[in-house]
Amino acid sequence: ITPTILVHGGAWGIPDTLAEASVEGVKAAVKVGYEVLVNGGSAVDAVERAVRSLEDNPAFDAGHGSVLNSLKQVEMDAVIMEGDHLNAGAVACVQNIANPVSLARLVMDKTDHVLLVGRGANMFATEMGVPSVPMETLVTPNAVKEWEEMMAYNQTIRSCFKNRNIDEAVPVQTGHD
Amino acid sequence: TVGAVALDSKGNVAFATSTGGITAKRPGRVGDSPLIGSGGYCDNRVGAVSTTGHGEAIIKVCLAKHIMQYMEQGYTAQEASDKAIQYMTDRVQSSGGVITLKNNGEIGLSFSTERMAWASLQSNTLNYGLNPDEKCSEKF
Repeated sequence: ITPTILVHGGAWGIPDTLAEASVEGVKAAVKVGYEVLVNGGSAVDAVERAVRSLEDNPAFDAGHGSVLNSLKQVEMDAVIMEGDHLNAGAVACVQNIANPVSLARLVMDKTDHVLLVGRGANMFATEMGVPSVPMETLVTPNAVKEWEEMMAYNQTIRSCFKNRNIDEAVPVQTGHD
Repeated sequence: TVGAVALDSKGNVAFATSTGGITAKRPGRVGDSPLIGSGGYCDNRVGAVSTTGHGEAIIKVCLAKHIMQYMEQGYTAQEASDKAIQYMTDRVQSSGGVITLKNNGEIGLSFSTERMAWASLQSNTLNYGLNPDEKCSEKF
């Protein structure tokens, strides 16, 4: 069996300004994961290490570089799964965690559950001794710029509806995860 | 969104996916990424998949499990990836991307977006790309 690893850094209209950083980032991450495999490590260790590398890279919108929600806060989701016994762990809407994939790994390894969300996920992180990091350390200038542009767009849409006396829900999100 | 799939020397597969979501999303909104079968799936009997793209659409078509089922039917990793992405386009008119690894080491990747950053490493050969049909190679 030939050890193999494959990574992605997201599928969307990656701008030219992020193109080189995105390519270099996935190349670095795949090498990190491959080192684990060729040194006898498991597939699940390899994918965790590779995704941690991507989460640590501000070119990608996971971990450091995460986008901001409408409250200008970071909420992150992550999952990990192994194919032998189909064990899996996941977290959603978790905050102040540098590497959500490793918290998902703890859900898989240390609980009987598959998915923990929000406050419960953060309480579990505390219970497991996972350090809490200030939200500001996860936010990049690019994420703030995108948020400001999106909120301005939403405000424009809201004004259009108001001027037409139409009481309709405002689209608060567009684009891709 | 970022993700990885891997096959180790013992024949075990795994996947992981992580995301910050969508800019200005509604607080509490969860996309496909942490949902088994949507944001990814793996089974030693078949292979492993990690997905990215429009979360709500990916959830509706259970994109990762969809690819697994195609591979169980005998399609290659690439065929399964292409068919599932096309299905999502046809059925819910949305776009995304996937990386797929069959349990025999066969690799597949597909995306209907403008770009997807990806890289693979197998037998000390590093392949990577960003644009459609782009594949660069170097020795590791």
